Amino acid sequence: DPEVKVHDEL
Amino acid sequence: MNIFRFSGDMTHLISILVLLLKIYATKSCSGISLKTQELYALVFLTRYLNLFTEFFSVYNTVMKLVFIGSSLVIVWYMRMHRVVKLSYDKELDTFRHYFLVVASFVLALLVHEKFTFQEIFWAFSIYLEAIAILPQLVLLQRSGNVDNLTGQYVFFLGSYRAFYILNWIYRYFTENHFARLISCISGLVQTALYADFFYYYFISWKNNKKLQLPA
Repeated sequence: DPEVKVHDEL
Repeated sequence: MNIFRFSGDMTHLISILVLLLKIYATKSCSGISLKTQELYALVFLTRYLNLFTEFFSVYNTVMKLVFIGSSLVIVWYMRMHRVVKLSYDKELDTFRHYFLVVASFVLALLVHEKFTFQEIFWAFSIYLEAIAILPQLVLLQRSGNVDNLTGQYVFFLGSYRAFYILNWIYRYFTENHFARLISCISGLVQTALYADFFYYYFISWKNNKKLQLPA
């Protein structure tokens, strides 16, 4: 999927 | 944020506090693997490269700083503190952890989300964390009896990633957020490595005996 995956987990 | 991830973060924080308590209260780091602590410091430093570039929440930023700071403080204590470093089991903590670093980095170069600097180091930190406990588990087996705080440290450290697995399952069904395969598989490997420790930890707790890992 095109949405940029961000690492919002620790 | 969900209860599983929050529980995981709190369990992780507790493991660090228990380790700091053990080192500070007993002024000893016997039974603790410096190599595992160094690997964890590397894990946090390479995972949180986005610390200053991406802001998610105060909680997220504060926890990153706490994890990076505490891991560096622990390594400093074990390497430099004039009293604590004397109790380091140098002759038992001989796991060649450089191989773990190289293997994780090579794997990160091969398997990653995107071939970018941050993504490769993120994947590296995920792979490295999965195996960072190995020197500590080997040291526990070699040092025979394990003091309570050290046992509790390893127990909480192993439990936190299990909560994260529940978090990924929860996010998959609720947010349709498919956690990265990298995190999931590494998290399963990481938790599985603790399996035999959890078994002996449970036995020692059930029989109310000192934790003994078979040599």
